[in-house]
Amino acid sequence: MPRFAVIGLGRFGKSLATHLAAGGAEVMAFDADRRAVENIKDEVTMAVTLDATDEHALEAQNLEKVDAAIVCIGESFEANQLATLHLKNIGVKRVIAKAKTTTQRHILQRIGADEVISPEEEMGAKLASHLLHPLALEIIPLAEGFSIMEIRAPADFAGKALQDLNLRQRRGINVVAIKRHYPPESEGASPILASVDNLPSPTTLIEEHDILIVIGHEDELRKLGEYSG
Amino acid sequence: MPRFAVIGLGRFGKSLATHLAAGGAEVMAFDADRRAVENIKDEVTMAVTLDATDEHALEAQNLEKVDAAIVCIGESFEANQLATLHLKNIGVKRVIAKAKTTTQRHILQRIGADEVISPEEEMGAKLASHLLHPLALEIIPLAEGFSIMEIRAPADFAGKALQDLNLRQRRGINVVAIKRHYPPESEGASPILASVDNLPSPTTLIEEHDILIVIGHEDELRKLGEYSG
Ligand SMILES: Nc1ncnc2c1ncn2[C@@H]1O[C@H](COP(=O)(O)OP(=O)(O)OP(=O)(O)O)[C@@H](O)[C@H]1O
Ligand SMILES: Nc1ncnc2c1ncn2[C@@H]1O[C@H](COP(=O)(O)OP(=O)(O)OP(=O)(O)O)[C@@H](O)[C@H]1O
Repeated sequence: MPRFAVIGLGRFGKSLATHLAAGGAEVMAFDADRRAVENIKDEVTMAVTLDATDEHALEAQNLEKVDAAIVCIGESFEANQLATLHLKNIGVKRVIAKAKTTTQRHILQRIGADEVISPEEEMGAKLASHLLHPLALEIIPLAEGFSIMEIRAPADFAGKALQDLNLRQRRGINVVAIKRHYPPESEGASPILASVDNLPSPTTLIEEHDILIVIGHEDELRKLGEYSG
Repeated sequence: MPRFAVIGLGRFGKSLATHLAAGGAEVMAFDADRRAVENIKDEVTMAVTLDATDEHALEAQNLEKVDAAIVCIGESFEANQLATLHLKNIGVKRVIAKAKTTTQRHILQRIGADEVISPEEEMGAKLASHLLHPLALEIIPLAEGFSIMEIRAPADFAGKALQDLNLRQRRGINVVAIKRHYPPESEGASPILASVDNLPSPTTLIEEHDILIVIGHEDELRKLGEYSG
């Protein structure tokens, strides 16, 4: 079972720790603020109040065996740096730290962080790609303009078979999976997931409200979006 | 051409505005801090210094025609709320606002924000799924345990054809695309992308360093990760 240590339980750290625990990992969560520790203690394996800039306090937690430790301290860059340094000294094999600026990123890399992340910047890029592809629910950029997208089936696809749409020949687009939902039971409820067909055949019919997982060139995928304009 | 207004150019807002502009959209960027405006003016269509809590200043910018306006102000929740209110009053059809807490999210929804995002929380969830699936480079959760993953080909796949691996029959895993990179030219340089095969055939051979795009059940995909343990 993978084991992680999360240091600093602000919005980012708390979300990280609770999702890791929900995904089946063993999670040790730390924060200098007792209330932050109280808030999370029922959702993780172990939660401890400590000052991560105190090397002896960290050493006492037997962290050398974790698969990764993630430092999620933002406001005080000194605390962020010291925590990162101590974790590497203790022998944690993978330390991931959070940076607010490129300068902070360089310093953290220099002092031994194995990975540095910038949550705000990455989310800015992610929201941009959602806004640029209005139909797309999820996007994985593959390479030079190629992407995988999870898109709502355009309105005029309903009732047609994949072979009738001829997406592969006409537009080089491959439909690799279809997600189907039943309409929600009552107004405002979220749709109930029905099925995932991850081996669609040429004769598979597309229904209204289907979600298609497609691979193709972004310009062609964007044109799909115009279908349902 | 899609048109967006980005209000507040902190780490998140600046990243959003520059990625939207790079993706081909028309972008109007606003901030109360002249330096933030100076920093971005060469990368967007138009950048203006103004206080977004001043309704008359916003009205003068002809924002009613944008496809969406995104409010990226964090520290001052009052400014975040006022900007959101003014944008809806001006007639912007889609206003997206950023919340730091669930209470802020509820208030923003009540006063008319069309969408509310929490970048820190979403990034915490995203990093958690990356840590739980060490081989995976990108993950799109499809449904009930089904996912699409972009994974590094396990070491013992190299030199084998897809039909030899028999992933579909044995594990219900479908390889839908293969990304291939040439080795980097020099130490430390990033690998050069060579090709994307988005219609792999049963006889396609997998090479070392290939990246596979696979669809299947998460438990089976996780086992793939153990291959290259
Ligand atoms: N020396 C320290 N030891 C342990 N925890 C600390 C230390 N310094 C700060 N923290 C904790 O780290 C958490 C996050 O820190 P901070 O608020 O500085 O970052 P942030 O970037 O604003 O967070 P987020 O964006 O995730 O909400 C807080 O809960 C804080 O109590
Ligand atoms: N009333 C306002 N009008 C226009 N811009 C504003 C206003 N108030 C704040 N801003 C700008 O919004 C930007 C981001 O705000 P702030 O620093 O409060 O948020 P943040 O959540 O810390 O940002 P990030 O996490 O994206 O760095 C800053 O550049 C700030 O100058």
